[in-house]
Amino acid sequence: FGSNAEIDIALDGQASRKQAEIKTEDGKKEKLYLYYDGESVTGKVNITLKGKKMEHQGIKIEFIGQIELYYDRGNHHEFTSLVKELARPGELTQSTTYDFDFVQVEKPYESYTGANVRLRYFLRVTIAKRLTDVTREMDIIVHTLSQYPEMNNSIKMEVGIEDCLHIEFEYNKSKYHLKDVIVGKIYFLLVRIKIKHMELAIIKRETTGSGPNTFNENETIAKYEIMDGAPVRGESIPIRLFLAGYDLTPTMRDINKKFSVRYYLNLVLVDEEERRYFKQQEITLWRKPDK
Amino acid sequence: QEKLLDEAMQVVKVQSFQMKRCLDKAKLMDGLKHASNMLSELRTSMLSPKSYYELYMAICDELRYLEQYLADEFQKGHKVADLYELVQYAGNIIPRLYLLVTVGVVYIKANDHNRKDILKDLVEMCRGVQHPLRGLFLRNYLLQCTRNSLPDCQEGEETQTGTVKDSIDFILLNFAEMNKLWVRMQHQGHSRDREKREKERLELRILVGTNLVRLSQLDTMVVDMYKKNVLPGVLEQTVSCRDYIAQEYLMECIIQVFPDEFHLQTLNSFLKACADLHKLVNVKNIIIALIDRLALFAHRDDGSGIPSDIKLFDIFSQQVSSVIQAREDMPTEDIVSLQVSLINLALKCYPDRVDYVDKVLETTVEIFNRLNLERLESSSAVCKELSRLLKIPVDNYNNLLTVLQLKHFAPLFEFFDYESRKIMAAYVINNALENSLYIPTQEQTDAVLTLVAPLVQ
Amino acid sequence: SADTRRLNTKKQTLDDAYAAPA
Repeated sequence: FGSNAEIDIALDGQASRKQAEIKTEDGKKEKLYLYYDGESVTGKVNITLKGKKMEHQGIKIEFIGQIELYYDRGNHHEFTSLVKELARPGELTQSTTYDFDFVQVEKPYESYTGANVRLRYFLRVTIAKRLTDVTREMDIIVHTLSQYPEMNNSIKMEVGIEDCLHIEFEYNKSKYHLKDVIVGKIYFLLVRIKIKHMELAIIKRETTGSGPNTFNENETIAKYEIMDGAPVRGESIPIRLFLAGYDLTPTMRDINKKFSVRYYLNLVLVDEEERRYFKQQEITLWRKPDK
Repeated sequence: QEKLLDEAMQVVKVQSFQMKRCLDKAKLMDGLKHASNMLSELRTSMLSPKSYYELYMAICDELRYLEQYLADEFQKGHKVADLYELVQYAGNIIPRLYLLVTVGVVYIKANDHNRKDILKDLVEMCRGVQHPLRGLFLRNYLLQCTRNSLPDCQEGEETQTGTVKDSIDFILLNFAEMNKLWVRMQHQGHSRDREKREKERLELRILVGTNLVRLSQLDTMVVDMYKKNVLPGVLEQTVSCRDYIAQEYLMECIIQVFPDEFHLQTLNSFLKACADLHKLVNVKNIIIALIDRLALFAHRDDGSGIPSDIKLFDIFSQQVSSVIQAREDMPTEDIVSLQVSLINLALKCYPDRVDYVDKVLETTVEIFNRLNLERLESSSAVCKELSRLLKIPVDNYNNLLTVLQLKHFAPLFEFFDYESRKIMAAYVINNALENSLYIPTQEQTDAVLTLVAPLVQ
Repeated sequence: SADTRRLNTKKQTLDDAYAAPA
């Protein structure tokens, strides 16, 4: 048998590369190195021998982008898979460092950890051995950036329940970047119920599966009180909601035909008897490049 | 209430202590979190207005510490980037807006930002609180915090900070919203609690009135601006609210708070508004208060007196007539009370104008005829007021012959019943005797004896 | 920085402002 080795992956430019946070499956947060689509992923693989020598069947490094559905753990859906051979089968007699270089790698989707699905990018080094391979994985985060949309209409609508409550709501845009501000107003056309308060909720809907096996997981990311008390007709209530205060991701539509993450603004009016009147409206979230 | 208030005060005590501790350690975000927790006590619906006021005052004291801390930090150059934005992350609107006002005022005082934009933003964002009690106190907080920060320079000297016109707009908007919330309080709760609600509303009136006080404290507001921008705005809200508690208080507040020089230039507008007030408003007291005030002003040693171009008596006489005509339900004794005030005004401000005095008496005769009054009972309020009215020229001139020159003095006697005519007759005779009046002609003798017929016939 | 200016609003009429809740 060959003796064990320790694998360590060091990315080029680590000292100056930005890190970003992402939730882990157990809800904690971890910081990983941040990459963008088209960037090369380069670095070094350090193999530290524990013993005097180690026989191996080959050493390789892979760059993988994959989607994991939690209800189907056995199947990982790889949408990106690149391999570099670092060493042909042989014997390592000392600790060795190998350079690797994945040039201009396509990273079409943003990294995501959700309630039922996870999309991750990682490097995996494998020392193939006769019995048990030695592997080491290193996750990175990928952010997908967008430019300001050419068309960004406001959302303006009148909704109501006949003879009961009529409002006109307006949000200044339909597409918001993650550090944007939702500026809007609610205008009361008819008020014949005793309103206690009004709030704007940001709902995240994660959709996995397809057809009859579609599963939606809704999460209320934010509840923002925009009105306290009961207005009368003609009242205009201002909305100013800073998205930077919340843990949001860009909208992800039908990612690799496996899942979607969409966001909705839910305007909720609550009356004195805790009855809730609501109007949901989808918004698109996108990630703006940093300055 | 005591228990609820105590519990709330405990929370305030604990959170404010934590807030100060964090601020002392320069942990601003933590300090703001504790401030927000403290302010959450003002979200309560359980406290009466009185108790809420006590809680509010205690919290304001603590917020002053936060304001001072932030101002000091800004002074030292330790500006927290985007603090105005950061405080708006708070999920509940009450803590959020109190913090926004606090930070906004710090920004204004630091002179870093456009003052009028911040003031406008603060007064508009407060619309989110539509609950009458909570909204009133929030806007009061806004008013108190900004009292030394309102732009107070004329147009033309305009800088980034704004002009007095911006301050007027700010205060008028705040006043309109506060009056609206205050008036809306009458509709809260069960109809059986109406009296209790009215009492509570009266306790809160000063919150609304403070807006008018703030307007009056603008040094560069000249009378033209008051006439064109301020009074019309205030009167519009006062008349439109159609609430007698608000109207009575606000009209009196206007009189007390603004200088007499302003009142002199706006009499027509003010008095026209009196005609449109709710029928339960004691308009008589409002007008009398104004007349008395201006009469005093006319006689001030250090004052310039009534400007000659302002025909004070004419204006009042005309407008009071309009008010009386417009208010069909006005008790007759109140109408006569108004005439009493007018006659006093005439005698104080225009002592040589006997015709003014007679005009008042003539108006009274016309009113009585219009109301088809014949004989006034001695015990009636109208009779008492009429007696008061007629004694004034007697006491002022101390000359019955001058009094008799008032063409409408004697006709008013005819409205008294026998008892009152007798008493008035004795009154004028006593006055003549006290003043050793000499009646030189037969016609004058006839006139006197006709006047005092109850004593003669 | 993002534009946070409030949207323009319609002015409430005085009748509506002071009307009893419907």
